[in-house]
Amino acid sequence: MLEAKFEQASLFKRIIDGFKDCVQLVNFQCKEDGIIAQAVDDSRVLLVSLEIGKDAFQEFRCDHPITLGMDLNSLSKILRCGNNTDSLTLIADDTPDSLLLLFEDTKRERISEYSLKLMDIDADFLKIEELQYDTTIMMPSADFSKTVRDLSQLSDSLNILVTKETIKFVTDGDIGSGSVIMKPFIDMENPDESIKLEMEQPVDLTFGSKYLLDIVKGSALSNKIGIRLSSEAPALFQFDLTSGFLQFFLAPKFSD
Amino acid sequence: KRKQTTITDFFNKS
Repeated sequence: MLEAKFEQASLFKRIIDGFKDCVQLVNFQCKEDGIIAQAVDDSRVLLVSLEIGKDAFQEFRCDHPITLGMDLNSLSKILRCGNNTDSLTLIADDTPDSLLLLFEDTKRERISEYSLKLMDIDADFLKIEELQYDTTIMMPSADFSKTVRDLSQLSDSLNILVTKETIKFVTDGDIGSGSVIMKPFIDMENPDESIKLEMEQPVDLTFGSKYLLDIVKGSALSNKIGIRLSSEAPALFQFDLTSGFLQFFLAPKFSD
Repeated sequence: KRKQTTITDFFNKS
């Protein structure tokens, strides 16, 4: 039996909205310590890895491990039916055919109940190696989001270059070119506005703009984004939850 | 010209 209660439905909505546009069919694995999910987009360039720890829930109980195979388009339709401030409880039995979603507005004593049919999804679970990264950046997710949205208009590729003191985003397309340069700094009054850079090795990496545009949709989950880059592995873009995270692993483009 | 790699070039099935 699974009973997982979010204090506010908006948290689960923001999580699902953060990756529903790049993957559609996802297995959510529920265990006693929380819910995890992993999915790769159709082009196999972007891997989404989600972990919602039990502490992110107001109440969490899962007696036996169960897998909930869901179509995120269908799940989204149901999530839109609840109000953001409603609590949301996910309920499933040990061998579920469907997931019960219970929205409760405690002030008005209003309860809405939806049932989502589950699917058998045949998806590989990839083993994500503990990677060594050359560079780690922590920056406001809104800044990263704006930079990606702005530069992506010019080209289908976006270049990220990091040297000791500088993070540079560069694009070069048919209509012109653009670059945004940022330096690390500490904002004492608003620590979330700070840009932190830890660099072991300089990096010069190119990514597909369309995938970065998918990744920035996770920005509603956290004010900050962690970006970890390596010359020889997929980049990791991470939004932290109060307990858990939404991670995107993005395979780079290499010179032929 | 740059070639797009895939996730499966880097990660294996568990």
